[in-house]
Amino acid sequence: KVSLTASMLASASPQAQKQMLGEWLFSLIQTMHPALAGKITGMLLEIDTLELRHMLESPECLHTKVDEAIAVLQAHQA
Amino acid sequence: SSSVNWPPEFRPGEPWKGYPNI
Repeated sequence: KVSLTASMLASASPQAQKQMLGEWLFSLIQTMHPALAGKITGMLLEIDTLELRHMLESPECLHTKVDEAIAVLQAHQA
Repeated sequence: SSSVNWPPEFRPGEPWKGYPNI
């Protein structure tokens, strides 16, 4: 599991922040939806970095966004 | 259709290039 903290993000460039958030999101989503983890992570990285940082501290918010992303992805693929 | 490739897939360990301008 990837460990990520707000202080780690605060010291990184915007692009590096996206990368770190991507690695973190992927590691979490992979445990829930292994087959879709890459695509879902790609979708969630469209979200503003500030909101992603909020999700870092709010598992409930994260799960809501993951569920939304899956619904959008399935609708897109249908 | 360009939508076929959406969304870009994140691959751990590889540089994320989905949204270079963000």
